[in-house]
Amino acid sequence: QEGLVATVKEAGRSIHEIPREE
Amino acid sequence: DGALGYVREFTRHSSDVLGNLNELRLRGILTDVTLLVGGQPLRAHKAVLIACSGFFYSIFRSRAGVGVDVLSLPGGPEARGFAPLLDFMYTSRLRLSPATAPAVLAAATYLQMEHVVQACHRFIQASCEP
Repeated sequence: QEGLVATVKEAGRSIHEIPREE
Repeated sequence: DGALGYVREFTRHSSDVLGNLNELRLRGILTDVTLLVGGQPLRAHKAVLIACSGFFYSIFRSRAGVGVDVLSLPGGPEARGFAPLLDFMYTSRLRLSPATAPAVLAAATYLQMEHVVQACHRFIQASCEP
């Protein structure tokens, strides 16, 4: 159907992790 | 004095902050870079881009990146693959369809957004299954 949107939840990390200052 | 401390955690805070940042983007408030994607100008906040993309992290964290306020991405992603990623950065929601998924995958690869790349692969794989 046009316009039907199924939402799938992603529980994992979504973006990179900026390294903590050494 | 060793008194027991209390912390009130506002569990919606991170999504509320992101929602406000998206409103600032849509209204052009404090946006500090124009991205030329497929010739289409897209305004954004460097801080959000750098937080979400390894590619932008490597560009804007350098001293040379500080002065950049217009960035064209020659040979880079096409707008129909990039725009859903910019919306994802500001909303946590990635809009995919069988028609757009390959372009979004190419853009996410270019922007070094590995977790989104994996999600695109899962979506394309699922779309192929009967």
